[in-house]
Amino acid sequence: EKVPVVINTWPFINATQSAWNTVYLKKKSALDAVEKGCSTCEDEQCDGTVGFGGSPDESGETTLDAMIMDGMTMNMGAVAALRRVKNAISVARYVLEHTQHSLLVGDLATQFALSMGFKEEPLETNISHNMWQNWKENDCQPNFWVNVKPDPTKSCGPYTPDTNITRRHKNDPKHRSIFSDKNHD
Amino acid sequence: TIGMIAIDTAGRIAAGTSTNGAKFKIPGRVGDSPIPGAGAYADGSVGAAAATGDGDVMMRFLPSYLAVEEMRRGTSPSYAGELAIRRIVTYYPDFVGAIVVLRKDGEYGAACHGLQSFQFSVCNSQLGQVTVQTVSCV
Repeated sequence: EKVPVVINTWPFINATQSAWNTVYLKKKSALDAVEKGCSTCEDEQCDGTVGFGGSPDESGETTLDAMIMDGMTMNMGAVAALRRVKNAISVARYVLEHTQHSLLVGDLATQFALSMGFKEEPLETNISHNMWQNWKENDCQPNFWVNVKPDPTKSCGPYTPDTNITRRHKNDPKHRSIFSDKNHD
Repeated sequence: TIGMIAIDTAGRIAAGTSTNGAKFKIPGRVGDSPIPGAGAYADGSVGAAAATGDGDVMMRFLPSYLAVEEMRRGTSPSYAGELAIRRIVTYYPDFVGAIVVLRKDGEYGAACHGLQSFQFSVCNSQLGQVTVQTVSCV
């Protein structure tokens, strides 16, 4: 009774339910279940951390990363920094099923998706735009820059390398995580 | 991010992830999610795992791969996840992240660090419905 089973990170109940329906009620494969479950989250923009309209970058753009892996064949497909296509996990499935590659990135991943019949559309929404605008108005805090000037903990860019910081300090492994249950990979 | 792992009625195992990444990342930045062994990993002879959290750190330790390999050595899913998380914390004490781990017989577990607790969703015939479970962090 422990198999079949679906598990996912975070309390994304609808994603788990659609994966379970796929693998249990429809008797489809684990691969189908994973694609369906992740697609559900992309459509529902789970927590703002999945799919379009969330996690804008410093330029305000939303890009998507996804991966799907078949544990029986060790075949996989993935896309990273996918631009202007909403269905990231399904594009990853196409990489798995229609190429011998593992990972396609950026605009060229978008070109692949379009050639496979996916639709090109903006991934930004009013919500992601406002989030980005608020971040800019808050002096671009927090951000991921270190050892640059102007001081990235106080100011927006553009940044240049701060040559006054010694190499020893630059290699300091201390790490300040700005991730949380609402901001994560 | 969602990281998902599944076993179907034929015993086939799969894993996947989907994310829009970190808020206000430097353009071009990619996290752990699309990297096999980091965001997720599946090996039909052992099981699968999926991780979530600080992808810039996780991709340096391949926690999903490590958890599966620990299970290959006989470790339980829960402890395999804990070992994968502890490996990261050794170097990054402020690390924020979590992992779900699934063995091929359907046994599962989870571990986390840097959160108050970690919630994940699971469904099998025994549970009968989608259930949100919570683990305390190491």
